[in-house]
Amino acid sequence: VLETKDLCKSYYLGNDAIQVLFDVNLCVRKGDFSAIMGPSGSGKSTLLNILGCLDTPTSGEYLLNGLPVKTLSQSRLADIRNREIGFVFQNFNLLPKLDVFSNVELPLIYGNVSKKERHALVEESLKSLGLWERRHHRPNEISGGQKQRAAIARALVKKPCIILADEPTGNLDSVTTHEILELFKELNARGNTILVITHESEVAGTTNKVFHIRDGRLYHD
Amino acid sequence: VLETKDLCKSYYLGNDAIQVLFDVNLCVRKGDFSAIMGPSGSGKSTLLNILGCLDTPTSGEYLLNGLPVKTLSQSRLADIRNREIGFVFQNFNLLPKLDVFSNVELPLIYGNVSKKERHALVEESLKSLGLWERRHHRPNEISGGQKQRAAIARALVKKPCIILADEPTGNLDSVTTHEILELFKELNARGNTILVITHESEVAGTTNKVFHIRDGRLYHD
Ligand SMILES: Nc1ncnc2c1ncn2[C@@H]1O[C@H](COP(=O)(O)OP(=O)(O)OP(=O)(O)O)[C@@H](O)[C@H]1O
Ligand SMILES: Nc1ncnc2c1ncn2[C@@H]1O[C@H](COP(=O)(O)OP(=O)(O)OP(=O)(O)O)[C@@H](O)[C@H]1O
Ligand SMILES: [Mg+2]
Ligand SMILES: [Mg+2]
Repeated sequence: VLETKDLCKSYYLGNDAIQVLFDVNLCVRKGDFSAIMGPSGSGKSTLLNILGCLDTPTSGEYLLNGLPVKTLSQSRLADIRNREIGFVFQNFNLLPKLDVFSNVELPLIYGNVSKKERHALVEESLKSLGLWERRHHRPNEISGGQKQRAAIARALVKKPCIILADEPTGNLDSVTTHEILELFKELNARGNTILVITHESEVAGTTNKVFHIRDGRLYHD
Repeated sequence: VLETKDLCKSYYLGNDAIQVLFDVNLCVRKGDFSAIMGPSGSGKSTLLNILGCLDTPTSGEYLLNGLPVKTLSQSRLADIRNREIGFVFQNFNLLPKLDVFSNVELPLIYGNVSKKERHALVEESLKSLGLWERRHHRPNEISGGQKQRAAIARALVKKPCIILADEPTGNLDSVTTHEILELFKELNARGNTILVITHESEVAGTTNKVFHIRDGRLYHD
């Protein structure tokens, strides 16, 4: 369902080009529960951003559900990002002026969901992540791990079929990490496709397949 | 060197008071290398911010090097924060408009350090954290783990005798985590006092003493 062919990515800073991904060939099938591990700075977030249609490759192909993403219009891409993919950011990306409830509700505002239904979905999402008591707090009024859980709640609120999570447990204690993994396993059991970047072997051990990235190159276990 | 007596902290949101620390009695001696562990939301960062003179308790005492911190003037506190304590923030707190080099140099600009000496100290700090090649990048042009390492580099650049680190390895792979721990052990061997908040047992295992916080209460192992 997610397939890349010889994917390359370079960043351009002033006159310099920094190549960070080299000929990445990744294949994630529908219903897979996979992990990507690798050293800090090796290119994991860069790859996940391309898979989430948040960035474009410099060369190579990315096919999502068989469609070459570079042929899709901006509005079609936005549609895919909003409806089919739930993305958990490494740095959370919560909006500072909105409280936790509104942050998690945001993806639903763009769809055609009634207020009553939005509120039911947000409540379900927040309660599954232990954040209901903090729903009226703003991001700077909650702990680091609570921010991380709010980012997960927001990614899951639309029940997307593809979940891309960038280091979703880095700020969590082992009990809470275990709860998040149980939630992911349950979502996977219901047919959702999950790809997690992690550096924790306990998290990778829960998945069915582990890819490794070193210096921008992907290796299968 | 860091001592709290019946420390309590409450946050006030609108008309509500949320108490997050209850009668915390912590004692850290000069040269200790200690860890604080506990569930997400239990009060760890709140406690560390008070120890780093970035926040004040609601009641109770905090003595730093024997001095009751609440009797100190704003300028004396700023002086202590700048000269004696190196603080690694859970969310990094890098300035987005400055490149990595300038972010790490910032604590030295407020002292009376010559440009030549500042640059030597920044170079040493960046090289010890594997960031020299990224010194001209800005925070949004580096990876999550590189931001975390930049936050550590900035905290250490003035060679402070007290290092307070809030989950300094949450975004790092195991090899890089190990390198950070080796660096901390070396600093501790030279007499620096280090207190680390962590949820990784590998990190806590490197320290000599582990405290636990649950629901705002501190327990000794
Ligand atoms: N400014 C604030 N206003 C109100 N409540 C707050 C504020 N900051 C933190 N809190 C609450 O205080 C509690 C303790 O927060 P703290 O950041 O100390 O937790 P923590 O132990 O560091 O958690 P984590 O492991 O997730 O980083 C949390 O329940 C949080 O929601
Ligand atoms: N906007 C940018 N401009 C230039 N270089 C960048 C940019 N963003 C990232 N990089 C560089 O690209 C490389 C890969 O970054 P990426 O964020 O994908 O790493 P990562 O594997 O996710 O690391 P981590 O585990 O630390 O999060 C890094 O060396 C980083 O410095
Ligand atoms: Mg990353
Ligand atoms: Mg914290």
